[in-house]
Amino acid sequence: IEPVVLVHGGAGDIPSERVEGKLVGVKLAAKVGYAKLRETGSVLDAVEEAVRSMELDPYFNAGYGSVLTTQGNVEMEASIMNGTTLRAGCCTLVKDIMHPISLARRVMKTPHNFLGGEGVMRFAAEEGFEIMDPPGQLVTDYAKEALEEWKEGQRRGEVEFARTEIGSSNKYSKSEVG
Amino acid sequence: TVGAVAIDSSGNIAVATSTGGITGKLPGRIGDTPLVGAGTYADNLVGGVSTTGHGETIMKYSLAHDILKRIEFLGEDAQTATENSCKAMTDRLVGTAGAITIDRKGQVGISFTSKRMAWAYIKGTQLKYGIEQNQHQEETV
Repeated sequence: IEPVVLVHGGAGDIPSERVEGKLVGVKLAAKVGYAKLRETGSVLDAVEEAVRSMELDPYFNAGYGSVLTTQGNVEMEASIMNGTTLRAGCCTLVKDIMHPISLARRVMKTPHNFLGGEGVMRFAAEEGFEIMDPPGQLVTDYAKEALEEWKEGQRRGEVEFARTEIGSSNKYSKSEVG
Repeated sequence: TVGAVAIDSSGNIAVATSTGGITGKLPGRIGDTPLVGAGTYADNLVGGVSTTGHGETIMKYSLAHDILKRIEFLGEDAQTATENSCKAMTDRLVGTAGAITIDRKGQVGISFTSKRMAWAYIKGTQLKYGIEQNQHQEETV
């Protein structure tokens, strides 16, 4: 089998002005992941490194650049799975941590699959992850603009997830669907 | 959302997915990304999948698991299974999404019912990438 590292950078109505940045980012992530695979021989290392690369890049909805809740906060989630052992590590409601994917990988070392909320933040602190202080450092101007655009649509009475528009963000060009 | 799937020369597969969610989500909302079988799945006996798109739709369809079960039980290749599953999900539930897949033979599947999905992969010296439907560009690395 020839080794492969395959990545995606999100699906949706990506605005044209974001296309080039997304392509640069996914190409870099594939290269970074592939280099890691060659370096360590570990597919887990490869996928973690590829995702970390995109979590640092504000062109992607993960880590720095994550979209915002109605309250203007970043709440992130991640998962990682080893196809050899079927072990998985998952985390949700993660705040102020740059690399949720690395936190998910650390969850694999516990007896559990999935940690969330207050518990996962306590776990992160115990595991030595940097919890950024002051909070809110992962919020980008673009994410703020996207939320304002979304709120304006709500104020105008538009129903974002009308049946014909589920998964589409074309009324809110800056927003992402996940 | 971002994701990665990798396979080594021995057929070991791993998958990772990470996201900020959806703009304007309620605090406390959980999507597909952290759910095994929805946003992520890996099994060396079949393949690995990472998904992206409308989370509420993906989780109801268990998209990652559905793609792998098509490979396992219907004998579809990675590309066919990824296409068929994404299309069937959108036909049934309206919401759009995309997925990337590597099967146990190292074959790649990339498909999305959304307007765009950024993707890239390296196999040997070839870097392939795209973002529009049916766009496949290539570079040597």
